[in-house]
Amino acid sequence: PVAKRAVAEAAQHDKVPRPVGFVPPPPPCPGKIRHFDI
Amino acid sequence: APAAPPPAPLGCDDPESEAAAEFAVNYINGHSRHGYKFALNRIDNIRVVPQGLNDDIMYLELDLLETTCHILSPTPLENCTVRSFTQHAVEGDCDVKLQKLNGKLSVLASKCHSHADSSEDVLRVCPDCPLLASLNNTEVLATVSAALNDHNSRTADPYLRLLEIGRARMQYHPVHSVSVEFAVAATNCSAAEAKENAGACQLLPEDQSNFGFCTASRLIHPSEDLSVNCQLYGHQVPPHQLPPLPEHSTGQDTS
Repeated sequence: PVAKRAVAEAAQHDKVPRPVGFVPPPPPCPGKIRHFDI
Repeated sequence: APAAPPPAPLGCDDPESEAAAEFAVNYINGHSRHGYKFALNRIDNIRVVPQGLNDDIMYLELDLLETTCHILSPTPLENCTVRSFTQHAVEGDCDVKLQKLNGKLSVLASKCHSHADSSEDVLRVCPDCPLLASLNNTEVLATVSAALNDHNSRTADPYLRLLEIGRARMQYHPVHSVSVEFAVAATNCSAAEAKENAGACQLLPEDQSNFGFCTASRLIHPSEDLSVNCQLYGHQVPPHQLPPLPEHSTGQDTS
């Protein structure tokens, strides 16, 4: 019988180890501020 | 074979987004007849809806800032200074729908609203800065009228008529002063003719129009003083047929 692994456990195992110093890309929006924000 | 992954959503700082935003800002400035030119401050959001091969609909949310160039000024937008925070900045929020067909952009719809920064924000940074005043404030109207009369009484140039008041700021401390900016147009009268009968002076027809811009500062207390500076742009061929300017409109929204 196939036993369904607990999600947390599966997530733990499936989580791809991130390299040290990994910086997630900035969100695509909103974009940069060209002058100042009011 | 696995389906091709969907294209990554456009980022707000991607070159394609910036090109669309620049196109949209030029369209907005080119189709406005009131107030000032606006410059892009930030692309808040972009959404692309493919319609077919090389045919996309783009929805842009833009954050603009007012510049010091009146909308009738021939100065290119890139040479227009964005009004600083302490000059009581005005922000424009625009939603624009564009079509990109075979790489060519066109604006299908645009809606903008402008609003000034809050007085609290300005005073927090600059306690003595003048603040924007209502364009129909009696002291503002009196200052514009005095400034235009003063210019017309001193100049050998054509007699100028008021087109619209662009902005006005008032200060009560440490002195009581009013500063105004307004758009003007040359009439078919010389200043001397206008002294005879100003009512007969008409704005020049569109093909000879000569618009200009005046700034004036009036000290009210502790003493009275008035300084005026008017510049005419010279005749410009309108970029495309625009609705005629109402006589004394001071509309602020473009839509």
